[in-house]
Order: sequence, then structure tokens, then C-alpha cells
Amino acid sequence: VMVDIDHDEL
Amino acid sequence: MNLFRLAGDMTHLVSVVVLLLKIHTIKSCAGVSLKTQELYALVFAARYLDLFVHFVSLYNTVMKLVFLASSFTIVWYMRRHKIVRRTYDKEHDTFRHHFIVLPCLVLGLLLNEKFTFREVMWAFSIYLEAVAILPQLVLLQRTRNIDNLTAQYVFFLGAYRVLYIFNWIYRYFTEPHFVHWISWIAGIVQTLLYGDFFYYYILSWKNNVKLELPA
Repeated sequence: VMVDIDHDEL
Repeated sequence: MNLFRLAGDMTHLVSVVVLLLKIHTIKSCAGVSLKTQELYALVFAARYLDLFVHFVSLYNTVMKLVFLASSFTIVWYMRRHKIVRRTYDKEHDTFRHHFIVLPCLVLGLLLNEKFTFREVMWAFSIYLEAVAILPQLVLLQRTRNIDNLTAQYVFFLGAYRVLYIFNWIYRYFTEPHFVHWISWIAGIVQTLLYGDFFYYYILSWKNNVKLELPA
């Protein structure tokens, strides 16, 4: 599973 | 950014504005849990550590600053403001909030997306946010006269969590790489905690009577 580590939510 | 996310952020913003409005204009924090507010201040401090390191968008930066500033302002009002602090219902706000911080930190150390300081703090903040509403819900149960602003504050806060779930469902189908198990599971737990409140809130709204939560 690819994990988008860029937390772009608040 | 999709419409669910924007609507979620806006209801979150509205909840904070409602609470500040009550505290600043009515000079009362009756029915508001200082424990929950302190937990939120800690949540935002831990999560937005990346504020000056990791730039997402102007929108994100401004919102992060707003949530940080508002949460610490609310805590300041409740602890230090000479009129507001007297309206704080300390006797009923007894949830031992310190005891949920450590388990969340341990969980953050064990379950994170990457074992780095920022990622551990991020996971910690997600777990802590999931349970931060508990002292407020307990206080509401013990409050005889829940005023409309307090009820609306909790309602908007819960609505924000529901909208974030719709946002994740939407993102899951539109962004194939968007998978955040930690925030999803913690977010669902957090939303479920509002279930009881929502039930009685909608009931009181439908019957046009004052909100009261059974103990």
C-alpha cells in the first residue's frame, strides 16, 4: 500500500 | 480539495467561532470543558509542528495558525480571564484528562507512518484528538442547563468529523495513493463518540425542547 506521507489535512 | 473537506474545515471553524463568541461576548464558559480545550491545544501544538518546515498551501498555513491561536486563546480565557474563569464549572469537569495523554503518546510511538519525531507527534495528535471530546461529553451529561451555544459548538465539532469521513471516502476513490489508516480509524472512532450526542441533539431540535443528555 502506497502511503502519502504528506499530511495535507488539518 | 474536495467539497467535503472544505465543508468539514468550515464547520470546524464555525465551532471555534461559536465557542469564542460565547466566551468573549457573553463572558461565560459555563458548560465548556477546560480539559477538552487543553487537549485540543496539545493536539494542534503536536500536529502543526511542521508549520514552518512543511508548506502545503496558504490555506493550510492560515487554518493551522487559526486553530493554534484559537485553542490557546480559549484555554487562556478559561484559566486567566478574571470574569470568564469564574463561570467555569470546575466541580463537574472531572475527567482525568492527563491519563489519556500518555497512552496516546505510547500508541503514537508504536503505530505511526514513519518512525521520525514529526511523524510520531502527528500520530500522537491524531489519537489524542480522537478522544479529546470525552471530557466535554461527560461535562454535558452533568450539566442541567446546556445553553444553545455550547450545544451548537459540540454539534459543529461533530459535523466536522462526519464531513471528514465523507472527504476520505471521496479521496479514496479519486486519489489512488491516498491511504491513511491511522487517521481513518482514529477518525471513525472519534465520530462514533458523537453518536449519542447527535441523537439527543436532533431529538431536542425536532421537538423544540432544550437539549438534555441522560446521565
